[in-house]
Amino acid sequence: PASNLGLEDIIRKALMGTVEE
Amino acid sequence: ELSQDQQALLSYILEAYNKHRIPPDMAKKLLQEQFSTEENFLLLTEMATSHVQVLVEFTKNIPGFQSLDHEDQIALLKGSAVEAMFLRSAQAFTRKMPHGHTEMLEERIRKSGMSEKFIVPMFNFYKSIGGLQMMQEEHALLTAITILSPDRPYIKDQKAVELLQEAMLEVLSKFCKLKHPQEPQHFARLLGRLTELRTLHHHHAEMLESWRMS
Repeated sequence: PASNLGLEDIIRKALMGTVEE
Repeated sequence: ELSQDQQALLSYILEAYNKHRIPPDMAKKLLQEQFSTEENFLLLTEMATSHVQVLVEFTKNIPGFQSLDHEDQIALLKGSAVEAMFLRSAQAFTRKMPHGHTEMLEERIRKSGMSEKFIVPMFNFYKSIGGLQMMQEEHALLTAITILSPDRPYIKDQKAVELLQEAMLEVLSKFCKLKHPQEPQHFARLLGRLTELRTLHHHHAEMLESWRMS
């Protein structure tokens, strides 16, 4: 789950536009 | 008065800010049945993750942001995420909520395992934001200004960030003069909240550190 990701991972993923996954 | 470009910038930021919110399903979870301390903690963590995703989507829409160096974009978001979240939650807290909801949210936060030492300043901040009766435009601009702080760690091209932030500050300053002609201090008060946010950010880092230790 996303809650296991660090802040930077969440930001990088969201910046790449993979939020909807 | 706002120039045409500034008006366009403001409308654009406002639209992005309104469009990117925490999904209602997620927000609703907070108001459902009581959870244990651990479940509360997990729920707030899930909220925070969603909050960061929403924040990134908003930030991508700040004119000029995507033209910044990619690693600088990450450094800006990393450095400001916590402050932007406090700002957004302050807005949620000060908005008029159905009877009993504010109390329930407060209760959930109090029962998430955070110490009073961190909770008290947070609620004080929420109150200080509430006292300003900010307009949606002001929330959107202040959030953008928080994100575009050139002094965050690891920023390589500070000048480029500064230019973007200055443009926002100029719009906010003019907007405050236009909308609050009776309150010449309004703009300064809004900027004062940025200092408070830095303090909360500092508390938050301390709190994370103490969690890691335990």
